[in-house]
Amino acid sequence: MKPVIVVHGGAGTIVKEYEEGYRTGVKRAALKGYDCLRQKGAALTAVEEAVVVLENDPHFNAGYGSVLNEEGDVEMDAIIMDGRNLMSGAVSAVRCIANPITLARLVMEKTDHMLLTCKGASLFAKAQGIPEIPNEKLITERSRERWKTNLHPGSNPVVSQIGLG
Amino acid sequence: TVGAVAIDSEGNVACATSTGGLTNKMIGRVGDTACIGSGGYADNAFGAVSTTGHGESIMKVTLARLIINHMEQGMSPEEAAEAGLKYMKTRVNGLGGVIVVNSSGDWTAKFSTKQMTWAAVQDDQLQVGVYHGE
Repeated sequence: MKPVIVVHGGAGTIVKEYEEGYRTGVKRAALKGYDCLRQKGAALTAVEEAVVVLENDPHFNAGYGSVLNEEGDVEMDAIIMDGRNLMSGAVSAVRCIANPITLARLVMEKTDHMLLTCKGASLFAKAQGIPEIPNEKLITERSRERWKTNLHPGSNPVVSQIGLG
Repeated sequence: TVGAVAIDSEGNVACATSTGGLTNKMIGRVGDTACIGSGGYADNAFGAVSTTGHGESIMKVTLARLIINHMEQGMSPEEAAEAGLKYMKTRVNGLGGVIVVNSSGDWTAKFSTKQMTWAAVQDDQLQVGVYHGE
């Protein structure tokens, strides 16, 4: 079988100023995953490594660069699934970690559960030795500006995102 | 939202999806990403899917599993992705995007939104796109 990897960086707003950054980001992620596959790595590891690249890239809404909730805070979700055995792991409303996808893989591999959320996910991350980082480290200036704009009277973040991801 | 699907040299497939969610979302709001069959699904028998878009709509139609179902019935990744996104648009007026690979290594990146950033590598050939037609 010839290996294949496909990645996406979301279907949200494309700011023209950053368009090249989006393209470069998904290219880097795809090549990272493909490099893993070319070295006979598992599809599961390839998709995790590709998503880690995107989570670490501030252009994308995941990990560093995540959008903010109504309180101006980051809450992140992630899922990973292995087609060999239908094993899956996920986390939701997780804070203060850089790479939720890696935590999702640990949920899959180290617990009998499919999904850990919020405080439970954080406690599990700590128990697994995942470094805790201040949530502020995940917030970009662009995310903060978007959040502030959406707080203005009359703004409607739901309407403004129609037609986007 | 970001995601990846892959098939390795052993024919195993996998998917991964990660997100910060919706801008200014309610505290505790969880969308499709963390939900199996919505944010992603992978089964060696058929393929793997990762989704992005309006999370509540994706959850209503369990978009990733829906696309897998279409491939199970014989559709190509492209046909299955188009059928899944069309169903989500007509049934719940939801928009989104998907990346799909099947168990033969055929793949697609499709979206009903205005754009979706994607990239793919097969046979050492890198492809990338943002807008329809790329």
